[in-house]
Amino acid sequence: RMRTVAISNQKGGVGKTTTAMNLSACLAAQGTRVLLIDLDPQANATSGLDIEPQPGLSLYSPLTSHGRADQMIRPTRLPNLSIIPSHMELAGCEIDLARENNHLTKLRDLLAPLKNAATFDYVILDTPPSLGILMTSALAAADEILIPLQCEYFGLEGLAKIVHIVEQIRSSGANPNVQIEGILMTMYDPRTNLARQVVSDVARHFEETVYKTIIPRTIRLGEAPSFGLSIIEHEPKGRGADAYRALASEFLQRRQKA
Amino acid sequence: RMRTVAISNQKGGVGKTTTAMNLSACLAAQGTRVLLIDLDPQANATSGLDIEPQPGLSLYSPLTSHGRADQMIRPTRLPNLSIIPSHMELAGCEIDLARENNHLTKLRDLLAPLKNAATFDYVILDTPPSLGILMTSALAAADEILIPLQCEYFGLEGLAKIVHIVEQIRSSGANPNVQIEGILMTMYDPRTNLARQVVSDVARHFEETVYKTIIPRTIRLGEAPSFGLSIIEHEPKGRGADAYRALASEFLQRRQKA
Ligand SMILES: Nc1ncnc2c1ncn2[C@@H]1O[C@H](COP(=O)(O)OP(=O)(O)OP(=O)(O)O)[C@@H](O)[C@H]1O
Ligand SMILES: Nc1ncnc2c1ncn2[C@@H]1O[C@H](COP(=O)(O)OP(=O)(O)OP(=O)(O)O)[C@@H](O)[C@H]1O
Ligand SMILES: [Mg+2]
Ligand SMILES: [Mg+2]
Repeated sequence: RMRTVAISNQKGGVGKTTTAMNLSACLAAQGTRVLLIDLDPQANATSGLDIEPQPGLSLYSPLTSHGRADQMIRPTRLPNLSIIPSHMELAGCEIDLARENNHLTKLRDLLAPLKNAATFDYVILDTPPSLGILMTSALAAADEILIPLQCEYFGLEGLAKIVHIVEQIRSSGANPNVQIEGILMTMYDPRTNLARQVVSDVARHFEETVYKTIIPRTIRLGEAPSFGLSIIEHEPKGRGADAYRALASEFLQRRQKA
Repeated sequence: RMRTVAISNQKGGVGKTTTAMNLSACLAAQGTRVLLIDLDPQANATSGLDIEPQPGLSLYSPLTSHGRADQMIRPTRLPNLSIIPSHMELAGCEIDLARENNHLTKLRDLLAPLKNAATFDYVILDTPPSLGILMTSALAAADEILIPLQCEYFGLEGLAKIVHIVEQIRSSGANPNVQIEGILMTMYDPRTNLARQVVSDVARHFEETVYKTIIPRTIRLGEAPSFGLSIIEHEPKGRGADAYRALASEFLQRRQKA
């Protein structure tokens, strides 16, 4: 019953970490048991939730030499939300794993025991902006992909690429059932024509896949990580918290229908 | 006399491509001969300057098998500005080069003949948001690094990491003389406390290294790439064009003093 969702888009700065953190926090606040795994060596989700990145506290060693994923699980301040933190050491995976033949399925195998233990309802993977091994491993380990899409030109350009990469992962046999579960429009600023145009273009091409919830660009959402807080702690009554709560509800509703 | 400048920051979406494109365009408009090299498989600088990414038209084959860099040079619409475009194929370098021992200096060796030909005054490298081989190769090939820094928390967090990576490249002997030439504050929105705080923190720590020019967040800067235009073509009299022209002047002035 546990589902693994990768928050992925190789384009940088589109709101992957902000979405991974705040979707996880809002799901946890609604009683869902969530494990957030930070697969980005930048460790933004780790520090954004006020956890100090530490060498040895990441999936680096379990992925490249020894150890189990569940040994890296730590609680956060929020009930129902646990995290596997990241550290810069994770960047070593790009070289260390490249030399192994089965690098694509290493993460999937590492997370399999968690699935059987069913301690969590959802595992959310925050991924780095890249086309490298950490990103493709996450796509191979996930049941479904949620793609944050910035309402700007370069954001739209990147969408065709991530769709193509997911198809490759599916057809290569590394993860034949992986689906693009949803596309989430982020940093929406209604003042710009481009934003409105991108939203209508994407809705026309991807119809049901696009989340109805649109995340607005707000100053507080940009600020929250500097206090080590999720948006529902930093500005519980603001537009950012409302949007991410609505996203969590829509996320759960889509599963009930499925 | 030709100088190679890498526009680098492993944090995603901080304005690397926007800076690489618009700094190049403004330098070219002032009569400086510039070659922009797109080292990001996303090929945003390529499409942002209205060039269609094509397989075989990138540094992929020269880096991993055969061919010379100068065979990939194409003109752009702007006088004095040429480009070596990118294509998704470049992502293959992460795996193909990982298996070679001298992967760090391949790009440097490939660009050496350009330096001797002295056809260009500056080579500007746009780099991907990653800690992988394309990024580290660019740092090993460059004479100097210009770091765009978004005036937000995760932007500031990333700064210590890129500074550390550049030090590693220097001490490893791959590029003993590489310097961080400058830090450029981007997407500055004076309405937020955080932006003002980040600017003053960075100015205190890095003093002279920080460019006096600050790039504001403007709707037109976000829009320009969707028309395949640099900012000086899209909105020549706007705040974005003024800021990047000021950056180009400061960039040249810093060299005269050095
Ligand atoms: N809706 C929003 N409104 C305002 N600022 C936002 C919003 N979403 C994200 N941000 C800010 O924009 C920047 C980029 O967001 P974030 O780091 O989440 O993107 P990312 O895709 O995870 O980046 P990377 O590609 O580096 O992993 C951050 O500084 C973040 O605080
Ligand atoms: N000063 C600015 N004002 C408004 N929008 C901007 C500005 N600079 C960049 N942008 C927009 O922000 C987004 C991110 O910028 P850009 O793509 O240049 O960053 P990047 O660091 O190259 O990203 P990546 O890490 O994916 O390579 C783009 O959609 C761009 O158009
Ligand atoms: Mg992130
Ligand atoms: Mg870029």
